[in-house]
Amino acid sequence: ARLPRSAVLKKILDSVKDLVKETNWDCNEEGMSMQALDTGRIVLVEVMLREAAFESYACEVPMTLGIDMEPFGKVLRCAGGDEKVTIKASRNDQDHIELVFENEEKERMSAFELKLMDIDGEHMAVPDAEWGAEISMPSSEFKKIVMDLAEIGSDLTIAVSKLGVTFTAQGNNCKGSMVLQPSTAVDKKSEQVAISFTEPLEMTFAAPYMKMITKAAALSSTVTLSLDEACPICVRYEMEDNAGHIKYYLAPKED
Amino acid sequence: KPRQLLISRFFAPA
Repeated sequence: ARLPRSAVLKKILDSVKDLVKETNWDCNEEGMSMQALDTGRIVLVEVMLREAAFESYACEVPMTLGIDMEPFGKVLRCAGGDEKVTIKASRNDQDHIELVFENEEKERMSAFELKLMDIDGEHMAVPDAEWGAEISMPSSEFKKIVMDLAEIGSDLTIAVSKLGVTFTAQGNNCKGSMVLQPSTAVDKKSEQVAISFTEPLEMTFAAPYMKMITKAAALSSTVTLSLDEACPICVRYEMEDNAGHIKYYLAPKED
Repeated sequence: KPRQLLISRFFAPA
């Protein structure tokens, strides 16, 4: 698998490393994907890197690569953001993968080997829910709201009604709420706030987890929040050019 | 204080 720039892979790693310590990457002709629970079993993370993300991609036989995210991150940090990354996994020798970083002028090339692990990852079946509410908004705006309100209180309540979407945090000595209306003024798609809902709903989540989730803002300029009563929220970052996505399912808090 | 629920309450192993 060859990526034109290591930046995408670095951002993906940064988006999951606080939540997932080790995980299986499933490789098949469609691309590379992973699904993992955080240690607290409160968030399910799904990453999909489609063939479209790669400069070249070939997968003769489906393979599962057990990867420890810590050393993987250390190796990736050795790659310049603009350097080409080639990941090779041999079917005959499945105890490691090779990573090669090359910069454009090829005046520099670095090669790494990463030992693979045997991880008995249980896959969770995520039902295709029809959502009671969906919000799409700039990922940077969602990140700022979450980071700001997480300072106010550890519980983040998200309410969707005809007023728009209201984010509320409650602490011991302060409380804050921010209301977003669907934006029709701005024309740039990536700046718009769109809200659709079938019935009003209000749910509460752990702000520290939502903070970790917003790190994926580096991957996509927009984020989609999908909510349904008594269901984990799905926070989805779609990468452009159908390159793939990262989805977080965060379990709610019970009233 | 609202109680944190776990993912396994909503999603079953595949």
